[in-house]
Amino acid sequence: LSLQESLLLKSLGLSVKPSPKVPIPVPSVLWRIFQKRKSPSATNRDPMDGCRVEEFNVPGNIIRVFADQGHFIHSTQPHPLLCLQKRLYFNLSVLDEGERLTMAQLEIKFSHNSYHSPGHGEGFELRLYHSRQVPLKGTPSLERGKLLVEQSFIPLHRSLLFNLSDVAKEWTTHSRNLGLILEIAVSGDRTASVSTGSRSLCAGIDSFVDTSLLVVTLIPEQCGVSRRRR
Amino acid sequence: SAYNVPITPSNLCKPRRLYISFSDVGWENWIIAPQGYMANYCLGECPFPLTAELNSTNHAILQTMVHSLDPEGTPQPCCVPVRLSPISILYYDNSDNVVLRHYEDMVVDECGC
Repeated sequence: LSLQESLLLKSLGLSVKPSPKVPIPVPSVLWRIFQKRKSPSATNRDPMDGCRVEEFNVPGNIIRVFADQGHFIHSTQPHPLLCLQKRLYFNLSVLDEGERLTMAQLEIKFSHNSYHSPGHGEGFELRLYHSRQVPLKGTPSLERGKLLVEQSFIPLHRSLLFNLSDVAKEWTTHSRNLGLILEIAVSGDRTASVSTGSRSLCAGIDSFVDTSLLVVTLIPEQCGVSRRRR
Repeated sequence: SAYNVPITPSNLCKPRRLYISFSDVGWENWIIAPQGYMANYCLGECPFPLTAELNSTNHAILQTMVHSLDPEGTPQPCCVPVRLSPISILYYDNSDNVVLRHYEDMVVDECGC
């Protein structure tokens, strides 16, 4: 079986048989797409769009969700107004040569899912920078690169989504992937009321869980028209 | 495992059931879903005269005629898949990432000569 198995694995695009060490839960977005494709209506779909991810309206025949391998830059809150500073690192080196990246979406997940109308003073600012150095654990200094995203938000929803397709395309073509730096700070209009009260201004961010990067890639020769008849 | 379907009287070219179970080959620890799928395969004769439902090419019609005149010289046409459909597989890759990958031509829907 080993020869047949390795040939079949190869045809599935795998060099060796995966043996997951710490299988992470299946992201619900992948599960939803998988179930939708399995449904009878999907089987009557035009075979030509088999290599299109309708949910994101991009070409692609492979969707991966990368877990974040970065770490917090400070073990405690670095500053009364700066709630969180974290390196984000997604190991895209598993992508094969022939894969063309067509979309990358960053998801920042929180554990709360409250929809109550936020009390006064619940605003935060989120900033995302390129990192300018290799994300090694314990690297003291912080070399922020270009600011990619700056957005204020109220911690209401389970997750925030950001389209990082251009950044990820750069990582897979010419620039080195040094990861990103995520900062979440108290929003400007609250800094005036910095109080030494018991409740930290950052309390609303305690529900931060983690981040992941959803990446869609396309291997043109494995898709529809451009594929040579065997 | 090909289901031991009763041998149909017609051994004409048509799809036959073949269920691929990933746990049969010990892949269930990294393939999340599906646990298996109906791949099927093509089997059967392409005899002269080729009837319309055998999904045959003009060349196959010609070849069956030549085969009927000269069975030793020219073989019957082959029974092959003429319509296939894709499946998507959800699995863990070697870096424990979750991958949803689309594979074309994994299910035989129709056979022909």
